[in-house]
Amino acid sequence: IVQTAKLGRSYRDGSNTIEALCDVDLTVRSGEFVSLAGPSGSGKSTLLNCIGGLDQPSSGSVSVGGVNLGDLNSSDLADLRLSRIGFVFQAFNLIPVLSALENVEFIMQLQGIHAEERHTRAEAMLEALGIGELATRRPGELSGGQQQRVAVARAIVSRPLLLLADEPSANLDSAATADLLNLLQQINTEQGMTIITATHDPAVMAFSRRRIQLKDGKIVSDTQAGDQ
Amino acid sequence: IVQTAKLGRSYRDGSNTIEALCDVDLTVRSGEFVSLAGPSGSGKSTLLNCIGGLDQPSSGSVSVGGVNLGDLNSSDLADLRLSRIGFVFQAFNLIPVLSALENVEFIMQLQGIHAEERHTRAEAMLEALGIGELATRRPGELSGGQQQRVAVARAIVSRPLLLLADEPSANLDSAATADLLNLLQQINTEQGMTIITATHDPAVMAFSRRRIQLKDGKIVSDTQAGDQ
Ligand SMILES: Nc1ncnc2c1ncn2[C@@H]1O[C@H](COP(=O)(O)OP(=O)(O)OP(=O)(O)O)[C@@H](O)[C@H]1O
Ligand SMILES: Nc1ncnc2c1ncn2[C@@H]1O[C@H](COP(=O)(O)OP(=O)(O)OP(=O)(O)O)[C@@H](O)[C@H]1O
Ligand SMILES: [Mg+2]
Ligand SMILES: [Mg+2]
Repeated sequence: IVQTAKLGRSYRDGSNTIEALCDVDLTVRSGEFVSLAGPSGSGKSTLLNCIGGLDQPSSGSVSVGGVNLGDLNSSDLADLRLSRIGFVFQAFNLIPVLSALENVEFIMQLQGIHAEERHTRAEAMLEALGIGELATRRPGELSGGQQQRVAVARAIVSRPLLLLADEPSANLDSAATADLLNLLQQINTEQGMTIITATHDPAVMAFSRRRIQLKDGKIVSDTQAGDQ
Repeated sequence: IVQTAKLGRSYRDGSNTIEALCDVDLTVRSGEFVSLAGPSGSGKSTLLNCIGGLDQPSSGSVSVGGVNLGDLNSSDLADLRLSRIGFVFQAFNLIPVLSALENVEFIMQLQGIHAEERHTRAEAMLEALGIGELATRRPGELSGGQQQRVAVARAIVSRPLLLLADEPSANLDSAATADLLNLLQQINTEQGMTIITATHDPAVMAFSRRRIQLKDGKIVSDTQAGDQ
């Protein structure tokens, strides 16, 4: 469960102040599957980064699982991210010197999971995303959409309570997108993983059950599937 | 005009050979606007990289403007790219320490164009892509879709004969995509710039007048708009 209160994030650009987020009040309940939609530059990535503790708000607060992120020191924040949050970055952020499999195992290693279990789970996750045969390749030896799927695998294999996925289908064709969404739906249903995804992709929006529209750093609408 | 003959590109992956491209015969005439479509991993980026001289084929040949790229030494190849080809990379590849404006001016500087003209043209191009006010920001201070548009601006501002655009709309919402396509259409019509774009985006495919479908490194169909 995620809760933000009057969340703001601004930047100084010379003498200007850019309000990337302004006065965002958001509550996401456990098990929800939510899309953040909105034009380029509207604040989707910034909001995900604040929710995931990767960025500090300029004003207001964020709580994840009842814990106010602003109360945590950086080491406790890192622990919380490690144990509870999976993040798919808009630019993937894979480790270039590790193989696809090692990239996916990496977080489980930090979580103290044994080598054999890590290996089994990582392989299964790559398989589920249609890239099982690419386990030994390094990111530079993969296509854009293959790298994207390694980034997704890495984020979900650690079974986080909360998945934050920034444009997870941007480099995927419709077939790979459908497979990805089916997998996310399955984990959402079976494990109760809460999913918040920033996206431009109508296919992703259609799968989520709630759509939050951003414009110029503000929430302008918040609709449930089935509503108008 | 682009011509490939029996173009092949393979990689060694341990004891396996991966055929990223196989036996590709392609002719694109001056002024055409072509989409390369196909699933993730089907060879779109590899084909663009071979056409643009960024990657060397394993077999077969590529000619651009009548010049066989395989005949050129690396310095002449670099000159040809600089003077004739614009490239939008799937991962943008912006220079992190330069501003958006400087990134766009960069190629014109290598082409020996004077500072004042560079500045004017770069500003106008950012403006045309809806990011004029972001001129002084560095890539790390921009959203994904804003970085994408800087990458497009950089590729087209040097008025290349041939634009190779790898997934130019992947991180753009529909409004920004429509603006981008209108701009590309305009340059295609007014300047006769040939455009070859790799894409998953139906909006981009709809704008191009010819669609080449790739699957497992091979061309499986080649249709003109207006055909079935
Ligand atoms: N260095 C490499 N070593 C081995 N295989 C490679 C290497 N680089 C690319 N490949 C493989 O070549 C194939 C074609 O890759 P390419 O990047 O051209 O695909 P693509 O059509 O652009 O895919 P996407 O839509 O995901 O961007 C892929 O299967 C990819 O894994
Ligand atoms: N370091 C920074 N300095 C100044 N402005 C910034 C900085 N980082 C981000 N911004 C601005 O904050 C705004 C929101 O950015 P954000 O990345 O959240 O947008 P987005 O909705 O994810 O866009 P996209 O769909 O293009 O990925 C943008 O206008 C961006 O230019
Ligand atoms: Mg973003
Ligand atoms: Mg590609």
